Amino acid sequence: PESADLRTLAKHLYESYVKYFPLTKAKARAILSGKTGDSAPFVIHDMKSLTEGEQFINCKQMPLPDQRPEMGLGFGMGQESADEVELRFFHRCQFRSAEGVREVTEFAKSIPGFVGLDLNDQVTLLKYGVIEVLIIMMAPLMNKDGTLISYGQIFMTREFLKSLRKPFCEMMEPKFEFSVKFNMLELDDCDMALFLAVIILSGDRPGLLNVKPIEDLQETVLHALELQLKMNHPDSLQLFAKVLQKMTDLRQLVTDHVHLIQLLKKTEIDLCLHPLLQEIMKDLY
Amino acid sequence: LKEKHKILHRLLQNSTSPVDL
Repeated sequence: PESADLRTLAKHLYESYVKYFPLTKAKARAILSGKTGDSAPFVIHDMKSLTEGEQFINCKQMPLPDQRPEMGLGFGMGQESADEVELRFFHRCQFRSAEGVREVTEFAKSIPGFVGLDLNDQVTLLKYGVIEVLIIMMAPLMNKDGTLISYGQIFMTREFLKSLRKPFCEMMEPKFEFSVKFNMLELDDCDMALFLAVIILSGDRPGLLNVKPIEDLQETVLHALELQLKMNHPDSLQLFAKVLQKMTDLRQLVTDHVHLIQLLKKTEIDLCLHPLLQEIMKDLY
Repeated sequence: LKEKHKILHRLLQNSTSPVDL
């Protein structure tokens, strides 16, 4: 009976994951391997294709041609400097990240017992967990050559991201290094859903008021994850331990990411951070 | 803590549409 409960929990978290995260690993891997039947993603590999990629997305979202010049979203790129294009791309990434925070919050709320926790502790768990979750969610979108962005409509090459000016060029490379290794574990979407819930329910986040109920919830999800991995990957030895070890790498990645954003705030005069991301990163590490 | 995290708090209390963000 206990195993049946754990399987029910795994199914519930998988269903929430599919409901709140629009691009699943299954879909992303299908796009990356060209098995979708739809057209291949638009490839961004240099500044010219970046501006064309913006145009590609804008045309899909705003098909009325007479609206385009007023939007100021990448037309007449001739006079625009690379710095401006990079900064605009960074702002778009921020908006997508803020939307990602909303998706992760909805997923967290669907974890049984989460909304019953002290509200301050819910805020703390999300503040410290959300960037870790977003980095894990990036892994299925990546391969060694680049990453899907814009809900899988665009593929941006790793070399192009490395060619951006400092410190933009340093932002994604550590995530690629992590993702290539993480993807070797070959987790599927159900494994991922349980792992994300384990990350969110970390009882050692600074400032938690009532740790015990969080640890109790995490323990149940950990049991569900262990059972899921044993059933789904019977030949993968020590997979449960290997997955949990990734949590240490994740904390370092988030610390480095936040330091880079703080550096950006000092060096880029025109940079405005999204208020939600500001809230999360303030006094984080 | 929730006072310093008004948007997160709002997201936890109600779902917010992408446009609001």
